[in-house]
Amino acid sequence: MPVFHTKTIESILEPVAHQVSRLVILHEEAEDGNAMPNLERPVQAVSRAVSNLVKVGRETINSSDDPILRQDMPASLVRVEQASRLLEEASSMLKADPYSQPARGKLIDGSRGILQGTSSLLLCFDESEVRKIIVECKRVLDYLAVAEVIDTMEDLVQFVKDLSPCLTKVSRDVDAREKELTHQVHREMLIRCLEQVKTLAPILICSMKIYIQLTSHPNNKGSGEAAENRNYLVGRMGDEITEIIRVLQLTTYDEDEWD
Amino acid sequence: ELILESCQSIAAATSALVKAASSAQRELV
Repeated sequence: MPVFHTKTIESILEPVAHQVSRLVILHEEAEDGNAMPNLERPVQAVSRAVSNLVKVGRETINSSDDPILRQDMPASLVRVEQASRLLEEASSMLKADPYSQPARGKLIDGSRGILQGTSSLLLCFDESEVRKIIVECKRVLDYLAVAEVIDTMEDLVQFVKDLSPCLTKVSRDVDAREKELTHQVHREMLIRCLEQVKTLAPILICSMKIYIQLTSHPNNKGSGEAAENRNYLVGRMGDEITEIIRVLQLTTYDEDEWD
Repeated sequence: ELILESCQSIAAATSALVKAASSAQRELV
């Protein structure tokens, strides 16, 4: 089971997670009783990278129109900054005493903190990207809701003009997202739903056209059945889009749901 | 994109730091 739910997050965090685990194991096996080397330079490199992230993070927060990102991201930045300070303290303490146990503790806590803070920041950013796709999905749902009141060909033409770019964007974004996921089950669900949406869209338009043609005919025969068929297709498409929204929000941390 | 690049830099720097710390220990074990 993958630990990180996207390939981007996995590629960034997995190597460092592996290194931190190794250090923790060494510490727990009490194999870290030897003198520590001078870690001043690598710690400075981490501090510089953290300062840069804090700067970029604040710019992202200030320029974002996503209130959840604006609310959640600062805590991740604080977490990373605190961890960086722990590493700086560990480095100074180890310079004075290369055998210092409290310094080793700070080194481990700091490294873990960097990992956790970076992970939480990446998740926060990723969730915000997912919300952008969900906004587009909800726009499709809004268009589907008006399908039932369209009863002229002019309105149908406008409906198709409005819906098509929106559906294209959803299709492109969900397709890209599916390729990003590490969880095979979630990927397959998105692929299946998207295929259904692509299949149903032209059938829905066709059913709307049939309904309009039948209602405009003097005897109006069969329009009730046509309306039912159209409504059924609206419902089916809506269900698939709603399922896409649900799956987009799943992470590998939601595994209990699949047990 | 900048966020991802910045996180990548932190991860690489932290990885190098932790590697330096743990390698030094292993050498003498």
